[in-house]
Amino acid sequence: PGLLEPTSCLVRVPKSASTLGIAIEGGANTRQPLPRIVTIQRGGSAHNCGQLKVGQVILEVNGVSLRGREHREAARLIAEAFKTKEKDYIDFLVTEFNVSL
Amino acid sequence: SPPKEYEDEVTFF
Repeated sequence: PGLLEPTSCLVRVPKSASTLGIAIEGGANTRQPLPRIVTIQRGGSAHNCGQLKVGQVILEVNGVSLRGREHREAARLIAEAFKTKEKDYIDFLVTEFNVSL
Repeated sequence: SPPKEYEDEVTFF
């Protein structure tokens, strides 16, 4: 009891700007096993949405887990999720805590 | 396996 349970939350980011406007670092086989948001750029979709925060760790993108994926693979998934015309939003499952595998 | 050299990779979107 009293241990903080790592809570995750689903953030829906509408594609309201021409860019997503975040930067991530980390991925499998690095000190940061899951991609962490290190920058949120003013005027980007993420900034407009207002629910993503620097420091949050991304667990899933549109329901696809990033667990075990190296940085470039995770980055490709996020880029494709923003590029696709199928959805006008991206769903990010994020957590505040550094989730170890 | 030990962290590889590209561990500080950052990607902007």
